[in-house]
Amino acid sequence: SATVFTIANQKGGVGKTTTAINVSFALAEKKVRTLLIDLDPQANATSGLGLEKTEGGSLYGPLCGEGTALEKVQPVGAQNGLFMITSEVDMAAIEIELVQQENYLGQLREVLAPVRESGEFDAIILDCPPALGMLSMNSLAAADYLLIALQCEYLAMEGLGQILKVLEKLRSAGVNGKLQLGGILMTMFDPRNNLSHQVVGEVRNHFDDMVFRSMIPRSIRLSEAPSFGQSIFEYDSTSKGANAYRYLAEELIERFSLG
Amino acid sequence: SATVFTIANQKGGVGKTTTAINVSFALAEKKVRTLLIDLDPQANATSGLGLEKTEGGSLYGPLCGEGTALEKVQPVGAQNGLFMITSEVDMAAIEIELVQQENYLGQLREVLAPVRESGEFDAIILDCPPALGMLSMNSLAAADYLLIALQCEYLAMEGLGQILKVLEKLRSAGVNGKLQLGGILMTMFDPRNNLSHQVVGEVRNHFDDMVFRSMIPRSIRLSEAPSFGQSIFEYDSTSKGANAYRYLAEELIERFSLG
Ligand SMILES: Nc1ncnc2c1ncn2[C@@H]1O[C@H](COP(=O)(O)OP(=O)(O)OP(=O)(O)O)[C@@H](O)[C@H]1O
Ligand SMILES: Nc1ncnc2c1ncn2[C@@H]1O[C@H](COP(=O)(O)OP(=O)(O)OP(=O)(O)O)[C@@H](O)[C@H]1O
Ligand SMILES: [Mg+2]
Ligand SMILES: [Mg+2]
Repeated sequence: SATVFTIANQKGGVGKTTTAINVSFALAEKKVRTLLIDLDPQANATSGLGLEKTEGGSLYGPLCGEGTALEKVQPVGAQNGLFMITSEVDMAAIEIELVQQENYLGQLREVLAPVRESGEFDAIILDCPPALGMLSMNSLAAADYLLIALQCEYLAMEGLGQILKVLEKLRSAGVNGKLQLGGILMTMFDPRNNLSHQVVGEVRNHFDDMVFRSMIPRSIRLSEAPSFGQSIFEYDSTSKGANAYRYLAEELIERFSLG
Repeated sequence: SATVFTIANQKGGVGKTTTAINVSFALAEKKVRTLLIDLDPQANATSGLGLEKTEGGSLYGPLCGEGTALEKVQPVGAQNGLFMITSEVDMAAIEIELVQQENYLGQLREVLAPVRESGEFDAIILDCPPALGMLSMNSLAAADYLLIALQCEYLAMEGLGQILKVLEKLRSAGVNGKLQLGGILMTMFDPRNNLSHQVVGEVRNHFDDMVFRSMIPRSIRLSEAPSFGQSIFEYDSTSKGANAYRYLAEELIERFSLG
């Protein structure tokens, strides 16, 4: 059965989508069969990989009981072994739909169960919107591991406690007893900036080896790639950003025995 | 009666809070009596100005019908004429509370009416979370003008159409017939980065003079200030970031006859 990772953080603009796109691509490059699911109504992971935000292509239907997740899976042409379920604007309405359902925290878990057990994927990566609303909560209830993308900025550290509290609550309430913190990824690290070093120092002091060794540098090439609908590997395969995400993929493979 | 501005954008990390804090401070510096309201459960505007996230200090109670907004107003010691209503983690629960109320889009408007008409403020600035959920929708229903903070990055442009559609819907549905786009503020502009210039060019082509002349430069000083609980004016008053926000305050005063 596939290992499910959710990349969540209610703080906005911390590199969740950039990480979801590029770590999925890097895992597939290393022969880990990977499914990336875009749960954000903004659909940045969808357009960032050059796919269309097709109406009816997202998990909106399956989460309302219409259709299955497996039928929404499409290959990402640019990389063998990489598949995707895209998002669409309608996903924004799911927050209201889910609240009214019986088992409102477990809908995504139920919808993904056949996909996990299909044997087609080794890893499933969930990209979340910047909130702890129904979509993010559902993703935490469906995941084995939470990966926190943490920008090397002061304001980003403030929210860390909150998402860890939510993780603890979901675990202790029995919503998802298996859920664990998979690790904290430091993003947009700028070696010329004191604040960056201070934030990394503080986070490593607190969380020790829960912090991935790989740090993602602030790099203009990473922010340019999505405008071409490409991962960093297609856009600039030898850049610092590409190597950092390859290194992260290796850490995930090792830490969680993927593939 | 005070003019109400909401700083909203579902895209995360685009500089909403940094703008809310610093434009409020700059307006007060220019003798515009200003009230800043933190509607984000992350409470970054609260901690960014060095205030406590006091339990019961937010609009959570008033939005549930307990207490009034006026009693939550507190002065920001560092600047005469600047006041604030802080946020707290409980604000996250308001999304669920509001959906169950009768007039769920109009709650904030109702709660703020006595504050607007109190004669104590010339401008009210609302800082929103990165989502188009109940809090942001309520803020759009309560506002006279929407100010969109737009990061000079490709992914940030993607969501622009969505929030403008929401504005149109709220106006045409009669939820808030007065609501207008006040302007688009380009943030984190980096003159050394081609992408920054391209994004600004595209946005100005499309939106012409709806784009403020003032652009906020990417500046490390702006990201350091909140770690000291200070606005840029207390932290580094002669910096590029401080001057850009002063210039923006002047544009707002001129465009909307504030003060
Ligand atoms: N390492 C990096 N270096 C430079 N820019 C980056 C880096 N990672 C991401 N970016 C850029 O920063 C912005 C925010 O990143 P991204 O959209 O991935 O964050 P997010 O957490 O998914 O945002 P949201 O909260 O809106 O979902 C984007 O414009 C992206 O291109
Ligand atoms: N002009 C700037 N130059 C450099 N850094 C900036 C600038 N404006 C904001 N920042 C930093 O970028 C990060 C995102 O900014 P901010 O938190 O204000 O955005 P936001 O839109 O309010 O985020 P959220 O969507 O989470 O509410 C913060 O760490 C902030 O300190
Ligand atoms: Mg994202
Ligand atoms: Mg903010």
